[in-house]
Amino acid sequence: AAPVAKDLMTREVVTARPSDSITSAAKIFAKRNFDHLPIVDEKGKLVGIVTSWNIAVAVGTGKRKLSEILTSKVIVASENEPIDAIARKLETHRISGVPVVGTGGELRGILTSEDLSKLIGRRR
Amino acid sequence: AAPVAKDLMTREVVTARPSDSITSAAKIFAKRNFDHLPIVDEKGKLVGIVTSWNIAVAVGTGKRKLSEILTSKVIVASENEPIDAIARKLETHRISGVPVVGTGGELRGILTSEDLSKLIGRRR
Ligand SMILES: C[S@@+](CC[C@H](N)C(=O)[O-])C[C@H]1O[C@@H](n2cnc3c(N)ncnc32)[C@H](O)[C@@H]1O
Ligand SMILES: C[S@@+](CC[C@H](N)C(=O)[O-])C[C@H]1O[C@@H](n2cnc3c(N)ncnc32)[C@H](O)[C@@H]1O
Repeated sequence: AAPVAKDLMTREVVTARPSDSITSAAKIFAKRNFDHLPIVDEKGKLVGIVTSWNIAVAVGTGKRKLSEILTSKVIVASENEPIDAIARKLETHRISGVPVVGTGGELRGILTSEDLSKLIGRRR
Repeated sequence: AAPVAKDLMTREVVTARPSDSITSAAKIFAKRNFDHLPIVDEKGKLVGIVTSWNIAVAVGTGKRKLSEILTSKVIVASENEPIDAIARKLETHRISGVPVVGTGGELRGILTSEDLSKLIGRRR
């Protein structure tokens, strides 16, 4: 059968809190080679997403906290969502990654266009 | 035959100069929905690349110019390079996009993991 989100997603998701500083998120991106940071509240519930794009465009604006730049209407995928549907979702919304959530909305993983593009490398 | 870079690449590439400010690049990213900005010299020759990731990690460092944060050893693709080989190149270097260059090294286009992941959406 065609792969689904949980087959390709990264399970150890690095997250941040809305009250964290933009500088602290920049340091997380600097330490790692990724571009997506799901934002969760004190109970671990997904409340937003910040990408390196959000931080780049915040340069020179004087904004300080992640709560000022996060996108709150997060586009997500479910664990059993087929990857072709997810690829179309990324294309439609012009985004490069989605958090993967369980039936109760809890954060289970993250899947990016880089994970999907890897499959193209394995086609032949 | 399998698609090659020139079949999928974006041909109108937005570029910047090494002497441009980080803030001016942040404004380019803000206006558009992309993450990769090839850097060219006064003759149009490719001399580096800056991504939203580079700008994000520069936050709080006091750096001002793109010349201070660009990656100069640019990984590129050629116009007739098969896309599966390009996907493997992105994976190996953990990058999310490559400028596409002609035989003389001139910038012809840009191809990102988002362009490749779109193909997954069309598989069925
Ligand atoms: C349209 S994208 C383009 C740049 C980049 N490729 C990216 O995904 O951030 C930029 C905006 O999309 C938002 N975004 C990224 N992933 C998202 C997701 N899964 N759900 C909602 N918004 C998202 C970012 O927060 C940012 O405001
Ligand atoms: C390892 S990537 C990971 C973050 C992000 N996905 C990206 O591609 O920028 C971060 C570094 O790769 C560099 N980079 C991105 N595309 C590149 C390319 N085609 N050639 C060389 N370096 C590149 C960026 O300039 C940045 O310093």
